Amino acid sequence: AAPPITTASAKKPAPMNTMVSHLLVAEPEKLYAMPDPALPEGPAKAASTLCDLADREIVVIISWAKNIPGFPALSLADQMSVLQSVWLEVLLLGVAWRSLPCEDEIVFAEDFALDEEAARAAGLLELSGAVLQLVRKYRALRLEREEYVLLKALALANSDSVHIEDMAAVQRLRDVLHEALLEYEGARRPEEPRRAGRLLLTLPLLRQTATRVLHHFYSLKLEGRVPMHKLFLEMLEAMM
Amino acid sequence: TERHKILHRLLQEGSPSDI
Repeated sequence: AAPPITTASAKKPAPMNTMVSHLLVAEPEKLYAMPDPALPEGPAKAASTLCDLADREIVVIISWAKNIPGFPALSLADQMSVLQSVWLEVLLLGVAWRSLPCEDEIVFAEDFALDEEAARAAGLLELSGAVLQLVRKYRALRLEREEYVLLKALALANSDSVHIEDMAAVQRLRDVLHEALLEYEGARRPEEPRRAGRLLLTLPLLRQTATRVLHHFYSLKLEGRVPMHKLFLEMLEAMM
Repeated sequence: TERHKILHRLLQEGSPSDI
């Protein structure tokens, strides 16, 4: 006989569905770079377009993080420490995801994509090479949207900031998301028992890429020739 | 917090989401 449906069990849908669907709804709207048509094409324009885009994207990432289950429960200080340490990883995962359908092209925004030639002309060849390595990795894995949103939330929760006060709370956030990924893959791809592990093992390359990109932008900041908004500067400095 | 005042303000302000 079927067990009686209790209120508790009736209220408890599969956790994986809850988390994945929540993260899918929390996905931000598309961003546009809107390069200044008055500026001549070249490295200065590309850098200033990217810095302006990054500043707006950080605002979006902060709003997005507030929608990650468990994140708002962290202390304000810990929310700041987490975001200051991982914002660029979250941003780059978004860039990698947008670039997946395009062969050898980095889609920084809907209206701002660079192929190798354009990246060279814009003085971004080294930076784009690093991002392309990440894109190729996710393309080889045939990353799905559900996996992307889970991985992005995990990148947030995977902060190793030494400034975090309540590490246990961050670990709980990480565990809940890890569990959601395991459950998702268990249900979606039972024939690929190592897929969740493979996805998680892309996080070191994501961090490495973020470090390279950070140094690129920090050099630009030190040169002082590219205008940077205050929030972008604040977040760059927090990582150095 | 003083050094990171924009992040601090953005985290504090508004509702957690508009979804």
